[in-house]
Amino acid sequence: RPGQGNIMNFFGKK
Amino acid sequence: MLEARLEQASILKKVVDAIKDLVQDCNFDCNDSGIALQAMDNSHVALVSMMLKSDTFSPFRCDRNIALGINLNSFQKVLRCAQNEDILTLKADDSPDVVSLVFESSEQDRISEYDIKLMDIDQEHLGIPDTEYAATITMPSGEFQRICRDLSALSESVAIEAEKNAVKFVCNGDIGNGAISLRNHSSVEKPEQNVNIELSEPVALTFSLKYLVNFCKASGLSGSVKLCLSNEVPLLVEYELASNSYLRFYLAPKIGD
Repeated sequence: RPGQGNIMNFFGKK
Repeated sequence: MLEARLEQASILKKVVDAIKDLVQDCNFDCNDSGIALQAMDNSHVALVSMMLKSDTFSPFRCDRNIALGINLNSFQKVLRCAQNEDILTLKADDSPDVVSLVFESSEQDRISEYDIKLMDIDQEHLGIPDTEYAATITMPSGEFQRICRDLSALSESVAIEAEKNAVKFVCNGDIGNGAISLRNHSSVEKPEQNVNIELSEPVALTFSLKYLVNFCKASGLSGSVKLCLSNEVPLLVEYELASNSYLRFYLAPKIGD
């Protein structure tokens, strides 16, 4: 998805 | 075992209605502090985080950690069998194959009992860092819903710009542009219309309206909604529920070229 951020880039896996 | 009694079935009905178009199968994680859920949408753009604290229920009993893997479509079908004012009780064994729901009418002597088959869901839990947001906006949930709906007719995305005492929702579309500005507003007579903007530094971020419109399905859960923003981090959209319970949505921002 160009232009759309991915939530996993902000919140790491536990 | 789990036994959790809700005075009004409507809370759970509304929660499931609000999230079921975003996430399909998810674990309801039960322990002595309450029932929690965390799930990402398929495209990993949004995250739902729900917490129903044990105080939301009366009584609440859960001796061990139990994960109830539920298909939300199935859950919604069963919850639709409950009247909004019914008393709802969730029950499950320690290693359950099913979750049981009992709906009791307070006015009639009717008791309805349903089971939902559980599924094994291998779900990743993300660590959500505690964030001091640069801007926190509290506004009527219906107002936010209307803004998102109106702007989604014009554009796929909205820029949310918070500055001192004002927040602006701006969109640029093929047919034209739109902008809605809200200022701090407080009224003793109509506190439900209050808008409060707390700001430590100006913020401007762009988000997909499709997701925001989806989050707004939770508007029936609370008269107000809280938007928390900081530059370059996901937006938090929070609906506060009674007893410190909440339904939160996180949305990754759009990234500029």
